[in-house]
Amino acid sequence: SPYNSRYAGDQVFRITPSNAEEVRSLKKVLGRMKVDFWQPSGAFLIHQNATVDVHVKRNDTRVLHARLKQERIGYRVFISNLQKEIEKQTGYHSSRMRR
Amino acid sequence: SQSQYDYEVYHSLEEIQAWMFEMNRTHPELVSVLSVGKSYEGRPLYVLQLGKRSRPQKKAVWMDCGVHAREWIGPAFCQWFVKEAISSYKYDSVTTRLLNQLSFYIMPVFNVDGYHFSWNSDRFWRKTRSKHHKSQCRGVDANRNWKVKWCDEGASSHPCDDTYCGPFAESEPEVKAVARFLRRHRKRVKAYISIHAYAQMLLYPYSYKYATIPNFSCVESAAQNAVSALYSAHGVRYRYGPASTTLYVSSGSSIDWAYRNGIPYAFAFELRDTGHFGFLLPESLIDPTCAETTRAVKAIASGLLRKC
Repeated sequence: SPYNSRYAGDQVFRITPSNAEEVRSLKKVLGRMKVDFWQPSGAFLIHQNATVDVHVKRNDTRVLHARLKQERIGYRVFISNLQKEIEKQTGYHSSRMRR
Repeated sequence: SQSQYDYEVYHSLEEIQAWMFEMNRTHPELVSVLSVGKSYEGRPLYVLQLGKRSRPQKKAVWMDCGVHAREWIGPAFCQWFVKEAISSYKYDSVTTRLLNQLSFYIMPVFNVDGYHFSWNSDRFWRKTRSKHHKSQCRGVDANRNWKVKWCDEGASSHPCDDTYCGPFAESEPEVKAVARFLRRHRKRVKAYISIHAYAQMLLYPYSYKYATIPNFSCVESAAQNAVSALYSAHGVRYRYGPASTTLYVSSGSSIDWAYRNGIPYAFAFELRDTGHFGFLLPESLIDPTCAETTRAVKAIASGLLRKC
């Protein structure tokens, strides 16, 4: 399977901080974790009412769920299993066959 | 061969480079392949010159895709645009006029090393693959490395960050090669277009400050026409405006450099998909995304043939 399934169980969180306090809290929470920023391109670019999408490794998803709940920051899981989405993107099996 | 090439799937770097030469072989009167330099890892940096070879001093449009490796819809769009232009030349009056009166320099994959790495190792790699200093981290953000307000607000000086500006401006061979090409052709290039994903926006200078560009009204109306043309295809709305206020402030960006280098129309497209897929736009959506964006790029190019 593509990338040797390294993204199995990884998730992408979508978070939209609605005020300055939530922006501060979110920067603090994400600053302590190793996440891959999809948008914006880094924690220092997070601003109020702007969508934040972060890719979180499977071992860290539980921690982030807990931290966001603790900070009462609204969020949703944008992509629940990254590996599946990668395979869907290129129709992995069918497109390889086609090629 | 060309007729079997599938424009509705994502292709590896090798396939795209082979495709470029195939387009030149099958349409020599409209397509030539230029090499503008070599990447950090030594790969050639190919650019297609598209358009009727008539007058040497024709106005030109530059379009690059794949500055950020993980934004795969970019290279897919550059290929689609070339295919569309060639297949509708002589059949569609707008395309015929554009290819007769303009030259298009199209770089399907700007960040060849990063794109290759995103196919074979890390699907979400963004930067180039250069190695600087003693840092164990690789790569520079190719959209923070241009010689305009370099490494100021909105860029990072830490080699491990995704927005790392590099050890110095134009440190990346890919950036230096394209900057050199555009400097050399500055009198002819009237529009610079860079294709990114996935915020669904059309951005123009400035990125590095909140000021208004001198030719704002012309650029603003070109952007408005472009997003209207895009919307007319499938009803998808794109926001548009200065990058600093529409997205966020960033320094060392290619559109600011192009604009400051004398190119009056500089745009960055942020293609789909902000709704469900992010960087993982499925192949089933390549067609509508590329079709709508082709209308927008044609609208920008047509605007160059009118007085503003």
